[in-house]
Amino acid sequence: MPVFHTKTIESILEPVAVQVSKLVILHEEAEDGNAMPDLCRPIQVVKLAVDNLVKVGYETINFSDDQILKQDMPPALRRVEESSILLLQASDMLRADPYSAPARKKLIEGSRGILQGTSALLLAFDESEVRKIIRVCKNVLEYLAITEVVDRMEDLVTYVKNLSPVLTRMTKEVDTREKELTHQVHREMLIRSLEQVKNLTPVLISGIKIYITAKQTNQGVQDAQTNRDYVVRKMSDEIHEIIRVLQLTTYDEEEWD
Amino acid sequence: DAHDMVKQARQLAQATSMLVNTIRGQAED
Repeated sequence: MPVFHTKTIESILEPVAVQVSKLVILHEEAEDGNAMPDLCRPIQVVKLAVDNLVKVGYETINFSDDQILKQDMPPALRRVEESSILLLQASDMLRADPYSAPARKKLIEGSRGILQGTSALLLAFDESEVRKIIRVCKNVLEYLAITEVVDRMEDLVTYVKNLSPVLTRMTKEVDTREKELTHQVHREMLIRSLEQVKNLTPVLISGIKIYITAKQTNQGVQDAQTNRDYVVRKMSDEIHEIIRVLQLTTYDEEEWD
Repeated sequence: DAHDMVKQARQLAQATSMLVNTIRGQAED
């Protein structure tokens, strides 16, 4: 079971998570009693990277109109910043005493805090990206909801003209997202639902056409309407399923178990 | 922008990884 639910987050956090957990184990086994070298330089490199991330993080918050992102990101950025201060303090303490136990504790807390803060930051950002895809999905749902007003061929032309780009965008974004997920079951669920939507699209158009013709000739209107509404419902259900799966993480799956 | 944030997060993770590696290297001596 993958720990990180996207390949990007996994590629960023997994190597450092492995290092930090090994460090914690060493500390817990009290095998880290040797004199510490001068960590001033590597800690300065971390501090510089923190400053850059915090700067870009606040810029992202300021440019975003996603209220949840604006709420979720600052605590993560503060966690990263506070952790880097712990590292700087540890560096100072170790320069005075390379065996300092409280300094070691700060090193571990600082490293772990950077990992957790960066993880929270990437998750908040990823959730915001998912919300963008969901907005596109909901846009398609809105078009599907107005299918019943299409009762003339010229309306159908406009309807298809409007629906097609939104549907193409949804397909493209869900497809890209699916490839980004580490959880195979979630990927398969998205592929299946997306395939259903793709297959049902021509069926929907043809269903609307049949309904328009039936209305004009006043023959089989009820059947044509039932058939059209069935396809609309089926497509909407699949898009709702896509929205649900997009919001799943590995953690949710474990909760189910 | 978004790509910048992911890039900076990656750089921080790499810097932290190197730091922890240095600490651990010393601890394991």
